[in-house]
Amino acid sequence: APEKNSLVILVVTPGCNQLPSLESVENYTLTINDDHCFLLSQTVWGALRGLETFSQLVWRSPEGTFFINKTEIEDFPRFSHRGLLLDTSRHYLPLTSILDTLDVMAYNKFNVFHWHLVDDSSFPYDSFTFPELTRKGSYNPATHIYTAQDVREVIEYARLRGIRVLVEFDTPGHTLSWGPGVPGLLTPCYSGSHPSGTFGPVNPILNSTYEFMSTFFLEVSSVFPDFYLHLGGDEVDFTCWKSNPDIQAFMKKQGFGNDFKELESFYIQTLLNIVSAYGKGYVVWQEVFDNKVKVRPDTIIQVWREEAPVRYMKEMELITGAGFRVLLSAPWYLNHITYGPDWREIYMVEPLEFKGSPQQKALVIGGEACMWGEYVDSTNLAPRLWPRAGAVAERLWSNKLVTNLDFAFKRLTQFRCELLRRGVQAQPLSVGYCEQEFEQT
Amino acid sequence: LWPWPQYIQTSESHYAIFPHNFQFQYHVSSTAQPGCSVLDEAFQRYRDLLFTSRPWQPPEPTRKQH
Repeated sequence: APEKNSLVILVVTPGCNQLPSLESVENYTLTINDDHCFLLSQTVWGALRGLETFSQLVWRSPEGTFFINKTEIEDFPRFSHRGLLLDTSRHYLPLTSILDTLDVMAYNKFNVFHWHLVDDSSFPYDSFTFPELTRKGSYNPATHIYTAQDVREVIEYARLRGIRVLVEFDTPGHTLSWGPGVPGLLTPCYSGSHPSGTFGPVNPILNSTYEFMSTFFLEVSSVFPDFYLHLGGDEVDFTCWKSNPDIQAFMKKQGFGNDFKELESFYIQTLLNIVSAYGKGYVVWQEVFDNKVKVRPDTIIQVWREEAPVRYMKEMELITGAGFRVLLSAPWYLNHITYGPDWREIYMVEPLEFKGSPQQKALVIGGEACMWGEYVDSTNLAPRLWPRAGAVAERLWSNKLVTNLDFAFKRLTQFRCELLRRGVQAQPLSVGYCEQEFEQT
Repeated sequence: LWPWPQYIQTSESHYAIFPHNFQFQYHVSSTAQPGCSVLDEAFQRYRDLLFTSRPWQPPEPTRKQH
């Protein structure tokens, strides 16, 4: 066979030292024929996607010679936000686990790392403005933290693979681990007329709360360069707010009556205004929309609840009907595991299958596979993620008509073997084996 | 290929690639040229991925010796 001794890359627009964004163009064409071995892309991000495809086209004969077939590819992503959420708060993930995951995300053409950094009960983000947050968080403040250097390393490692880092600091709920580090931040709960000694969501009626949030999110806005921050806003339990006499008085003064969703809206709006003032956009969980919080029109709403308050497809219809952009996660909670090939249900989700106008469908900017950490840490992250998350990756990248499960099964089985060859502990899809299993290195 | 491209046409005819002979090259008209960190590093990464196998190894005691 004639030899190919180079792949020639032509990038049209400059941008080597920039960061990828939601608007980044990832198109590329790959031409391998008698006259060319050529990769053409608009941006360096498209070139990265083309290099990954090229690396998968090369095959090896039994004698060990490398070959590539005559091929013409024109490619681009169906959705611009193709994310993977990792939760580093229920279990700490060592930096190497995060960096390894970014590598495999690039092999799957994911382009957003949604870093669910802190949540009950830990605070592993080493804030230089409020170091007590980590010191008083529930993890070992010497070993189970992400220093500023670690954060910088994750952001650059992701950038070099065309992956954005969307960081999440969830409030007002899920902040028990914030409390010890910032006295007075959380609402003291009462039983009867006396404090019970327990604490609930962030206290929304104190100026000191918003002064803290302003300072903290000023730091976060400077440390994390992506335009968007994820501000959570999910699962706020009102019990503690209801028990606190000062909050009851505030509710009366504000005329909120007994509707604590109004109080949550008051808090969220104030926080979103703080973050907007720093020139940032934001992503929030669907409760912020469900609770009718007034948010900026360019807010991105993330749908995570499968059945309640409504089925997720109905939720997509309601959110896009209200004119907001939306991200789908509900059917892609990979931390839910079952016996057997559950990648098939993951794969067969069609994000645009809700009732709505073409304008509404255009508001679906993509989705995220989520790996929550209650039962996941660095010992089982890779096999639980791969290749199942690959099913989401293809749904978000490939054409809507690519839905044949047999065709997908053949390719995903082969891709899983390629992941093994690349050193990824990817679990099997079904019975069988990979050629290079247990190969001597 | 995973994920599947939007448009692909391929054929049986194929070309050989010899690792020591093969290189990634910037086109003269490319706005990205040597020194472009994103692609310089990607070229190195994909050269390693293509031509060196580092298959995931099960923990020592259970590995079968061929």
